[in-house]
Amino acid sequence: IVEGKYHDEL
Amino acid sequence: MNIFRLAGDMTHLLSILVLLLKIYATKSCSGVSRKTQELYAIVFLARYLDLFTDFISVYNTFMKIVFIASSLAIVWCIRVHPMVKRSYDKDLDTFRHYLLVAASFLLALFLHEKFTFLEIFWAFSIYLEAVAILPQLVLLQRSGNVDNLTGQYVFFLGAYRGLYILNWIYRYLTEPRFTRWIACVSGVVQTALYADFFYYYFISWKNNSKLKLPA
Repeated sequence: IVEGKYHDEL
Repeated sequence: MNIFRLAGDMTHLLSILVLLLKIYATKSCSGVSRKTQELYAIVFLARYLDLFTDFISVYNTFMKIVFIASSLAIVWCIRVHPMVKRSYDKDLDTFRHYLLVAASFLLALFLHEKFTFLEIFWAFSIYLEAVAILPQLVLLQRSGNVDNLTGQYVFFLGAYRGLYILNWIYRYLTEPRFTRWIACVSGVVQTALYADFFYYYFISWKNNSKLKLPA
């Protein structure tokens, strides 16, 4: 998972 | 990804599966607010506009598709499926949910991360999700006794965002520049709205009695 991308949450 | 967020996503998925089971098994949507289901469909459509443009992971894309497809399927069932549609009680599901849509969108125009189309719709979806459960909670209070599956559906739906709060605390403590004020504050408000439901749900579980919300 590309963490830190802004909306990485559902 | 941390255990709190994974648990939150799985709890959210579980709530949807419980609702699908209830509708499929009983061929009825009694006690289920169509308006809340419609609000959730709007939440997912507004939040996942970047579904095809922003790839984060297979898991992320898969779950977004599941959430969009399931919420639309549930709305379709309640609106169109002849057996289920008949059991929808529109006289009880009277919350003026379009006001929630208007207020959330208005708030998103003022409070957002960036003034861009995607960010305004993302903030709109966050605010709308915080209040989307209101028609359902009002319906539960009106409809007196709540069947087990509907009660479990609301319980898991409320619990998932509570687990997300633990996820935000964990990420705040472990990631240097982690700040998600919009999602955090909105998530706390959303979970707080379930407070009285959680209380009566716990009482009914402890006394092994039927879940009943005071009118």
